[in-house]
Amino acid sequence: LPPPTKKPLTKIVSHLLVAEPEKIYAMPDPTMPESDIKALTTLCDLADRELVVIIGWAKHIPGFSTLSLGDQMSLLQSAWMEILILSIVFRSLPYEDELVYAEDYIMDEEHSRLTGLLDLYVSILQLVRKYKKLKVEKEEFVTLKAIALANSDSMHIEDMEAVQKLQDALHEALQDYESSQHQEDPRRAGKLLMTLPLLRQTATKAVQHFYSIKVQGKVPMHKLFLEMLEAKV
Amino acid sequence: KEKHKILHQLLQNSTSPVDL
Repeated sequence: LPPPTKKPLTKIVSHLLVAEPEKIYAMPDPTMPESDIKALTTLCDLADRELVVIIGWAKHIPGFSTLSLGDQMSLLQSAWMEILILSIVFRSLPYEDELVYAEDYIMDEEHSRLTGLLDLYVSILQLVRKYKKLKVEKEEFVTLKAIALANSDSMHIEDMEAVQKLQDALHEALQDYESSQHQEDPRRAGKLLMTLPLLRQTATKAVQHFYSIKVQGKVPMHKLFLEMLEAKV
Repeated sequence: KEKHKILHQLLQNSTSPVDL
């Protein structure tokens, strides 16, 4: 028998680890007086810059760039908030009851309340607790992020077969990773995938909240963030 | 597509996705 060839799927996880973007910082404007508007302005600016990074990151997901441009757009328009939130969740894992929007922008319950983000804080923390309990690893987190993108249930997909292929490849990568690294828990891949409905629910809430902030018109928002918000509603 | 100009542009920008 020929020696077993190294599965390209384990390669997907290592590839996703390499494709992981550098940290970006919130850098709140030091000249602006502290207020809820300042906090929301900082977060919207951070999200806008993160979106640029997410779009670049998506291109490195094996198979993503071979989708039609329209399908790439549809997946990103559906999943961007889930990807943003998953990143916040992962950064917040080492912390206790605090959300790490960026390493220089960490919000506790009180700060979230003052900013009108208490509901979101509670939902995101529920996700943080789930992943803490699972002791989710970076390999799993990067794979879940890619799965959230591929599985975003956009209603505008042109080539569902190609998107299904991407989902299958990423799903298989997660399963292969779990069966080699977590033999002690044969249901671990399933447990991880079962966190995705709460992620979807939280992202939906977040989009609605930021959309209503946009409608109120008090918080300046950059064009890409606005464009992505509008694509969701 | 016109409505989603920036996303469209950023996706079209040349980065060479690494092939596996």
